[in-house]
Amino acid sequence: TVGAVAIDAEGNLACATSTGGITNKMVGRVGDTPVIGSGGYADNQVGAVSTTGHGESILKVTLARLIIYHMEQGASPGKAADKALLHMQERVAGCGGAIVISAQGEWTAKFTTKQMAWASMEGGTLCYGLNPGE
Amino acid sequence: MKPIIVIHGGAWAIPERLVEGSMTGVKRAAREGFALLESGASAVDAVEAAVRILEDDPVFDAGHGAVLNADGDVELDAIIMDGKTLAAGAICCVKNVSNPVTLARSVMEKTDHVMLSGAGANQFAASLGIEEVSTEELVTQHAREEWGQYKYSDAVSNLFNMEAAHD
Repeated sequence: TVGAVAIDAEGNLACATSTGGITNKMVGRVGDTPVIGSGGYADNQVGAVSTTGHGESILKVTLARLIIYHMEQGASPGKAADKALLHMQERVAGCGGAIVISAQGEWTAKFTTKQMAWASMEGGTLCYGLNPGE
Repeated sequence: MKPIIVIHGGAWAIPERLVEGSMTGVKRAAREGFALLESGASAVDAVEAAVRILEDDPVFDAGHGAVLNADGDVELDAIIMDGKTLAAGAICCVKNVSNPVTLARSVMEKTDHVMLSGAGANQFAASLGIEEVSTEELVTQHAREEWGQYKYSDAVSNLFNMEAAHD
């Protein structure tokens, strides 16, 4: 699965997520990716999210919208993503990750799997990581 | 507002053979998506362009690089959402399309709907003149070999560090 979130010069937010599924998946099975609020969500008033990970778990907690919900309650993107991913792990034993940008331009990349390749560009600065804490 | 773009290439246990390619791919998508934003493009344009780069890169499980389902076929899913209007477009179980994210954007901008699935989504792609690509073109040799070897539940637990499989 791949995804992107962005904020443009006008302050507009967007998200996109795309996947080829899981090897040997049941024919017709659909995971979280194309489901609004699970594979992604964007609202100029709050933030934009793209998710990745175990699709059925992400669907059960509507991960993208849950992260947005925590941000609506005042959490930073990092804290909102951590809280939502922990909830998913505790409630449905699912692992995954998310990239998030807030309407104020704060961003984060968080995951509970072993790894997640991520990169960001802000000004002239490229940030990137693969393992937890990077 | 200062433009920003953030990219992911999937959260899982990334095999060593894919680590370098994954990092190269996400960095390239971030740079090119950001260049668009700096030139005045919209956030929607930037996320679509960035995801297309990753869909065209066989290192990633999306578009070219997709894995095979139980029938040995490809089924692709994608979503795009515009935070300004809350407009969204999605497609699922689409076959033989290079860039599912662009088809999802067409659902958002050219229909009254949010999601199209399977044969209907492919029919919509054909009506837009989107060129079909063969399954062979979308799938890597490694994905074929993996399909032959993997037991389903093992695949899920190995990839996502967990015991549960699908429901």
